[in-house]
Amino acid sequence: IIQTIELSKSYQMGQEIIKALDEISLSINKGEYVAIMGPSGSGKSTLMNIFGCLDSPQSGTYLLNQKNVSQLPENDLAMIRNEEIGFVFQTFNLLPRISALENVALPLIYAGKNKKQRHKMALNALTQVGLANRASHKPNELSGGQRQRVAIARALVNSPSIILADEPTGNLDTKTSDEIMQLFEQIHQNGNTIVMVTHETDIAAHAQRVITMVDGRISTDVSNG
Amino acid sequence: IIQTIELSKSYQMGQEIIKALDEISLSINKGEYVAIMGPSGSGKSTLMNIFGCLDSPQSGTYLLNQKNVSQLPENDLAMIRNEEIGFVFQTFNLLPRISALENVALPLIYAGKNKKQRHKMALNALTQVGLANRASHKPNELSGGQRQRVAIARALVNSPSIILADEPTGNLDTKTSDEIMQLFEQIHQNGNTIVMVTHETDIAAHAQRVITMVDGRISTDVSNG
Ligand SMILES: Nc1ncnc2c1ncn2[C@@H]1O[C@H](COP(=O)(O)OP(=O)(O)OP(=O)(O)O)[C@@H](O)[C@H]1O
Ligand SMILES: Nc1ncnc2c1ncn2[C@@H]1O[C@H](COP(=O)(O)OP(=O)(O)OP(=O)(O)O)[C@@H](O)[C@H]1O
Ligand SMILES: [Mg+2]
Ligand SMILES: [Mg+2]
Repeated sequence: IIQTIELSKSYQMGQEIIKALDEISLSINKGEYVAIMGPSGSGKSTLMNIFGCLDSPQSGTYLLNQKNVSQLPENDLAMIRNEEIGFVFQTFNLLPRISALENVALPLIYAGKNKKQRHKMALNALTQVGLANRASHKPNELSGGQRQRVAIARALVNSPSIILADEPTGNLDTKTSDEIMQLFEQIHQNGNTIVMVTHETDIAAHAQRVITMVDGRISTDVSNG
Repeated sequence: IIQTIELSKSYQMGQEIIKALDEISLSINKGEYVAIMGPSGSGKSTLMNIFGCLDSPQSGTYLLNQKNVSQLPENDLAMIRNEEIGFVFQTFNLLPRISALENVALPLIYAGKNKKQRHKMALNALTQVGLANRASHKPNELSGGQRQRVAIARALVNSPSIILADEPTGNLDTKTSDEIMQLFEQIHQNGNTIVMVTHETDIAAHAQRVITMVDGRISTDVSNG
């Protein structure tokens, strides 16, 4: 479902060239649950942004459902981002001036749902992450872990078949983390694909396959069956 | 050095009253290294913001170095925040339009250091968190864990005697976390006071005392000598 062929991305800072991604080739099949680990700055978020069609590589190919993403028109890309992919950002990226419920409902506006449907589906997603009682709070009226969970609910609300989660439990206590892991487990058992960046081995243990990155390259790729 | 007497803080949301802090009484002595743990939404960041003189309680008393903070004039508070306390925010709070080096140097402007001193001290702090080679990057040109480390460097640059760190390793891999813990250990051995919110027991194990909060109250308070 996700395939990269010699994917590279560099940034130029004055005289220096930073290789964020260095010829990455990997394949992820439909229905897999993959964890990505690696040191700070090793390229994990950069790779996730390319998977999520939020950024494009400098060289190499990215195939999503066997289609070359760089050759798709913007309308197709927008639809893929809205209907097929749910993205949990490392820094949440919630809109500050609207409530948690409205933030979660945002993808449903693009999906053409009416107001009543949006309210129902958004409240359902918030309930799944334990935040039905915070629906009317704006992001600055929520704790760090609550904002993180609103970002997770927003990624799930349109029932996408691919979940891309960048450090989804970085701000959560053990009990709340377990609840999110159970939710992801359920989504995975429904046949969906999950790619999750995490720095915690306990969290990575929920996945079937762990890829580690170092300096923009893949260092190890281990499936535990 | 830090003492609270029946500290309370509530938020009113429509008809509902949310007790973020519910009559918290505790004392932290000079030179202690304390970890604060607890579920998402239990009041940890709210308590830390009051410790850091960034927020005020609704009722109860906060004594910092035996002075009642609520009775101090704003100038005194600003000086305390700048010289005595180093605060690492859960959401980093870096200024987006200036570089990592300039972000770290910011507290030194208030402290009256000249340009040459600021550059030297800021570069030193960045080196301590492993980011000397990212000094010229703006926050959006940094990874999540790099931004977190810039926030840590900024908190340390003025050598404050009290470090308040809210989830300082939430976005860091194990190796980088260990480096930050060694840095904190050094700061603690120099006689400074550290209060650190964390959701990871491995990180809390570096402290001498662990306080857990539940629903705005202190649930357990254990010193391991
Ligand atoms: N401005 C506000 N208005 C209303 N409620 C608020 C506001 N700020 C915080 N809260 C609520 O107060 C409670 C405590 O928040 P706090 O940020 O202190 O939690 P926390 O323990 O730091 O959580 P986390 O581990 O998720 O970071 C939360 O339930 C939150 O929803
Ligand atoms: N716009 C940019 N300009 C220059 N360098 C950049 C830019 N964006 C990212 N980088 C660099 O690219 C590298 C990879 O960044 P990336 O965010 O993918 O790391 P990461 O593995 O997600 O790290 P973390 O675990 O800290 O979140 C980092 O060293 C970072 O400094
Ligand atoms: Mg990242
Ligand atoms: Mg918090």
